[in-house]
Amino acid sequence: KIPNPSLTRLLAIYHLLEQLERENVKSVSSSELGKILGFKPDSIRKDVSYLGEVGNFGGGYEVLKLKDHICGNLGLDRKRRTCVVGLGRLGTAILNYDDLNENGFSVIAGFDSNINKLETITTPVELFPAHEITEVVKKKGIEIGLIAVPARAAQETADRLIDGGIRGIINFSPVAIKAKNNVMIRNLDLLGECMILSTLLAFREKP
Amino acid sequence: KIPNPSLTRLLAIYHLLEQLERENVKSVSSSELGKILGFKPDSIRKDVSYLGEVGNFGGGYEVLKLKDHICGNLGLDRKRRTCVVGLGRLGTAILNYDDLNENGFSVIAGFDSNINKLETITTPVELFPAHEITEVVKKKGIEIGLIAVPARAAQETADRLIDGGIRGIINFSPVAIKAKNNVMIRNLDLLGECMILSTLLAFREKP
Ligand SMILES: NC(=O)c1ccc[n+]([C@@H]2O[C@H](COP(=O)([O-])OP(=O)(O)OC[C@H]3O[C@@H](n4cnc5c(N)ncnc54)[C@H](O)[C@@H]3O)[C@@H](O)[C@H]2O)c1
Ligand SMILES: NC(=O)c1ccc[n+]([C@@H]2O[C@H](COP(=O)([O-])OP(=O)(O)OC[C@H]3O[C@@H](n4cnc5c(N)ncnc54)[C@H](O)[C@@H]3O)[C@@H](O)[C@H]2O)c1
Repeated sequence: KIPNPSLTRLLAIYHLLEQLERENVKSVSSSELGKILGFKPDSIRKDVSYLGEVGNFGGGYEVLKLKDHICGNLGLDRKRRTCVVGLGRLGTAILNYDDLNENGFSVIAGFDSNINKLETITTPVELFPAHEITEVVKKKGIEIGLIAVPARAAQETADRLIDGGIRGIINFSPVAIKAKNNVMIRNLDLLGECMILSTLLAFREKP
Repeated sequence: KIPNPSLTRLLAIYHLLEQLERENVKSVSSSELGKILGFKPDSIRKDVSYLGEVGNFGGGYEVLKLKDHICGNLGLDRKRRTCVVGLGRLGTAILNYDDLNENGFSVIAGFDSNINKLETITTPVELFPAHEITEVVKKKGIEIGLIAVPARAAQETADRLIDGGIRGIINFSPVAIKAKNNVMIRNLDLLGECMILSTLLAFREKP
């Protein structure tokens, strides 16, 4: 089992290796990776070791080899089926976010409680009314749900997704959602992040 | 100095106290707070103690008193001036996000490198071309910048904001930004969160 901080570092290393591959760099050392990413070389070597032997060539890693090693071991080449619930300002931005599809997260359904939205939004994604969430998630084997509904509808939306068999949720609403059935929830709370920033700034200003 | 995990918990406690105040609840104990939020009562008592004495009435906190105590000590009633850079799908959603203004984060400027966008977007917020970021941030005393530009423009955008005297940045692009001048950066990376979820799911599926 890989601890979360190592996982986040491995993903950052993977992103960087993709960039180095595009720039035709053949090999890179853990201290060079550390310098670019701001991690200690020791923790990089330890993170990579969680994935088993990768072969270190005289002080450096082969870029392509390490990249494929991380990709295979973390299942980054897996395709995931996702859906967006709530097709307002934020939800429509996510519905058409090309980076998701390009990185193996295909958005295959959108849901909204307002029937008019379903008819007026132009998108290649199939749209459904909110009361069909559980049925559609089950039928299409959707694994990850992105929640972009108002705070008061967030828990109900999560419950509907979970009843349909969703396995992971990304919650954009500013309230905490209670999980059931071992479903993993990641919160992306813009308001919460602004408040943390504001508080940290207030501490710096204190006389 | 309050550790970040305590800070995040105190903000969650504050949000909950706002809700209890609306429901006319007069007092609440640390174990009740713990049960609702999923924190240990000890850590709640410790978090609150960072803010100095608040007076605990026979096993409970007065809701209003604790709320104002957290608000005053964390500077949550401070108004912050913010701006949005990049007025595409995500940026326009943020520009019109009412929750920001309602919680003391007034969005007072928007920027884009595409001049056409500045003329076609309907919003009460004043819009400027991207090359004026440094000048406008300085003139209007903007404290927090929200970056919603493509990955290749993220670092340049951060540098322009920092040159203008920005104090905190929230970065929505999927690349890590290098900070200067002691500026604080918080990343909200949807793609990164999806990849972490996908990796955690892959581990569960491993034979
Ligand atoms: N706009 C932003 O930039 C932004 C940024 C960060 C977080 N958020 C959060 O994202 C959420 C959506 O914000 P928004 O600005 O897009 O709001 P919005 O009002 O523009 O959109 C909300 C959408 O959800 C739909 N909806 C309401 N109840 C529903 C239900 N039970 N099931 C399915 N759909 C339902 C509405 O019909 C509407 O289309 C909010 O929780 C908000 O706090 C928004
Ligand atoms: N769309 C989403 O739902 C979503 C979700 C999460 C993260 N993101 C991230 O947010 C960023 C924006 O995504 P989007 O979907 O809104 O893209 P978009 O292409 O719709 O919008 C990008 C905007 O940035 C402007 N721009 C480009 N270079 C600029 C510069 N140097 N200075 C100022 N403005 C500049 C463009 O003119 C455009 O209006 C990307 O980094 C993306 O990865 C998007």
